[in-house]
Amino acid sequence: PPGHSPHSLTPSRWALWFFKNDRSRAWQDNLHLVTKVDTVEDFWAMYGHIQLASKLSSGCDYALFKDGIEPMWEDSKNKRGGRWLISLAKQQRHSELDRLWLETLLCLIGESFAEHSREVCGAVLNVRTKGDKIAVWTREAENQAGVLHIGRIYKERLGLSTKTIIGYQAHADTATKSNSLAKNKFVV
Amino acid sequence: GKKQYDREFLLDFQFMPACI
Repeated sequence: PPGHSPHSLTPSRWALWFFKNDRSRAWQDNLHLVTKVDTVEDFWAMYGHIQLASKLSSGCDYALFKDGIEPMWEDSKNKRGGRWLISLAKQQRHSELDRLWLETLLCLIGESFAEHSREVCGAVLNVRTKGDKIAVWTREAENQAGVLHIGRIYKERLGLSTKTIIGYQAHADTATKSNSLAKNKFVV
Repeated sequence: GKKQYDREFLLDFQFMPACI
């Protein structure tokens, strides 16, 4: 069994953010920092205390980001980056969402992308009536080798079939178009 | 240093009681 001393998530401390849609307030006022974790033990304590993704109301988001990076395009560590986007069908909320989101979190805290893990900024979950979304955000959309490595590992870890195609979109493109129209810069 | 944890290792901790 694992030992008793805490297992550090070196080099990263991770911050969990929660967004609850309240149209009477500005977007940033709806974004709340929940907690920061820097050990495996703290991560599970946090995970055990928050609602499962599938239990959140529509319009809510979770985001897990490296400490010091805010979960928004405007952050200097995000603005040149982009995201690997997983769009789920409505019925997958009950069958798949919790597993896929947990797997995403484990990819992040486990630094699963080898040396390219430093390119990862965080991950975002959007719970939406029209279909939930999960995305892994990376720092530099022009880093083709890093982005593709992360995409391939991520797709494999999610257990997606080879027939399923996932796309990477630069935030700069997403910001100027509606999500469904932003073009894929890379696919795996 | 950099630490990489595989998913099975991380999952082993999920239901461990917090021990002080």
